[in-house]
Amino acid sequence: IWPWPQYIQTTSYHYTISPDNFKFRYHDQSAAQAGCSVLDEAFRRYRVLLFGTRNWHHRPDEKKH
Amino acid sequence: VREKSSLIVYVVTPDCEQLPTLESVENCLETFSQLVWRAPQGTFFINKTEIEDFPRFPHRGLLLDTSRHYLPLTSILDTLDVMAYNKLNVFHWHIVDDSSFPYESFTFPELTRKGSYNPITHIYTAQDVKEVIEYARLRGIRVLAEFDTPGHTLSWGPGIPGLLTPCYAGSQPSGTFGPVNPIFNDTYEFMNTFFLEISSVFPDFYLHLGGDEVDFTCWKSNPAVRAFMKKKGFGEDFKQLESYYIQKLLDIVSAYGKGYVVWQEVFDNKVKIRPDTIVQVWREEIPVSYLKELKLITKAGFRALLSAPWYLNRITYGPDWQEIYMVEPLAFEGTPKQKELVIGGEACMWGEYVDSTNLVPRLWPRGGAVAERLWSNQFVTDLDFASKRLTKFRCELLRRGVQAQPLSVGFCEEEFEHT
Repeated sequence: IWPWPQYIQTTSYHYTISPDNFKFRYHDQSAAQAGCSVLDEAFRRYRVLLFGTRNWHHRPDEKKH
Repeated sequence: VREKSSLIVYVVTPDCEQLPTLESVENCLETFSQLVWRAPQGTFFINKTEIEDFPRFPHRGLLLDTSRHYLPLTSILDTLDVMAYNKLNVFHWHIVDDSSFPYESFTFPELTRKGSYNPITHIYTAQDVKEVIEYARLRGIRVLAEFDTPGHTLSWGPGIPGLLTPCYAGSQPSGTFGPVNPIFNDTYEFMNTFFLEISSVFPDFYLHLGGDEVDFTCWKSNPAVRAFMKKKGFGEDFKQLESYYIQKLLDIVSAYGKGYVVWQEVFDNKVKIRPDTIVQVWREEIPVSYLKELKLITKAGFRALLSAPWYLNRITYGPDWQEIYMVEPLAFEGTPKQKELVIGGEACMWGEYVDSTNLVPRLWPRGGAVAERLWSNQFVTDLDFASKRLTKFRCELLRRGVQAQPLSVGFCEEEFEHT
């Protein structure tokens, strides 16, 4: 991670993330909710940064060389 | 392996449409995005991780000079993206200087028409400025505009005749011009109107008013200026004349409800400034070392910003990011209260030898060294650890389309995706 956080503890236990199913969500009690431009836009940008713009509904190995 | 299908965001304050301020509480998705990794088969993973994070300094800036070489709007927007990846939160827009005046003023359009490299192509329109401010806002970045005076103003001269001081050779005007002419009321009337516009166009509470490297030789040569000095009782001390000008300018800007940042000379020359002024340290050794300067500024009770060791436009052969990284902004003798007055710093990219062709590789990942110094806690100083992470981060920047330069020998998997 860059820049290094104030506190971080990571484990080897890991989860998969499927671009098809993954969603950014607002907590029910969050002061900001859907329609908050800063966060809505950030969710959109970071989805692209994480998974790119390809259509993940296709099987990921379909176009592998 | 179980699947995670959402990132739930809980925001404490509802200010979605507001602009970020120096006091904003920060958080972002950047950390999360860096935790996600991809196996060679293409599956995405995230390790179970606990993080608590907040910045060490609230002002983590990047100064871009868009006057010595014009930077296209796209270069500025792309830079804002990479700033966000590095958690830099202030874009110090050094928008005009001696060389050109690309800011298109609606009150004084002649400034741009006669002062920019090209009044059609090499300018920033009102729409451009709005776009930069909004693009920055959406990334949690403040835009701190700098209109440096009374020095560094040669490009202002053609658009506003009479604004600059005519220099003399003996008893005759030499045909050249020096700093803003501080002896006429017209000068302050112009500044009053101009900064009314600037205060409304740039919404951040702070404006950067410069105040550095004022050339006294032209003022000294001008008989009217000398007569004014005599009348005011300044003797031969041109620092007092500079103070007179800056003081009037600061009064103008304060009247519009703005705070200001100034270069260290304003403090060095003992100009009377408001207690909430931020003083930016840019000189490494003169008049004193930058750490001593920080000590003096904070001892006088002013907040300070550090830039002196972070001029990224300077290049050396080898891993110069390490020197940048190892700077400790609080390594001066002072009380804890003094140290609290150092609110951060800025990496600087001056434009003499930098334009859109070399901006990105010169800025990144070296700018990241400044970013981590200003974000992470003071004990994060291990160069080997930093080197491994910064090398990897550079590869992540490549993956995101940023042509960041290598730190040393090596390779990135991501390079293959781009070829």
